[in-house]
Amino acid sequence: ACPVSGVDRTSQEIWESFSQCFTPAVKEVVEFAKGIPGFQDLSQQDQVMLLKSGTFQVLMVRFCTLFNAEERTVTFLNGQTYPLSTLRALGMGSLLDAMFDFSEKLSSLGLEPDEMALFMAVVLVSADRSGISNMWAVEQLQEGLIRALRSLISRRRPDDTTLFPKLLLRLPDLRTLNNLHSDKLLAFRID
Amino acid sequence: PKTHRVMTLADHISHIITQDFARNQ
Repeated sequence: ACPVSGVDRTSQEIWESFSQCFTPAVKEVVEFAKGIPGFQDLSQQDQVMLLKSGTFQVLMVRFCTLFNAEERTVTFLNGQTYPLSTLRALGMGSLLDAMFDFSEKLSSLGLEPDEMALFMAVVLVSADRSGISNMWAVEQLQEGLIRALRSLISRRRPDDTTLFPKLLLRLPDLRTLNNLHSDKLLAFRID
Repeated sequence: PKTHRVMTLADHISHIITQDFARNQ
């Protein structure tokens, strides 16, 4: 849980807590990746490179359920909900605005949890390929996962032929989010 | 006064991943 709470916390403490939120979330993405069929067949170097490139994007997908577009609130992992206005006052504005916009678009597609999980796997293996040693293996893995996602979605919604293309269009959105926001600064207190 | 280690979100993600793989080797 992320201990963002109460009016008695200083801005600095809230920012430290916000920064700390990402640590367990990143570790969960690593564990998630290990469970993707075929991911651990890649070389360790390539696994690391994909995770470094793609984790931010996977987190954007994962966190989108924490954003309430109608209420303009964000729920942190400890269950505390904050209005965007409060968080913006702490300087988190541009990243959160982008996450809200992305969350609205993705949520409107109405994905089931298994579809969302498979989509996150596709996001991870579609990450930037700089530094990848075996491109062919990564491409094979990506193609297999995209085929599986297409199959899952079309079996469940045979009459909706637009959902899968709309979902794939979220991939460049995620790359843009990554390019614009992954250089945002976090602050961790040194005790 | 508190001392902070400041890093980008990208660097933080990278650090966690490197640590995890090193730990599991």
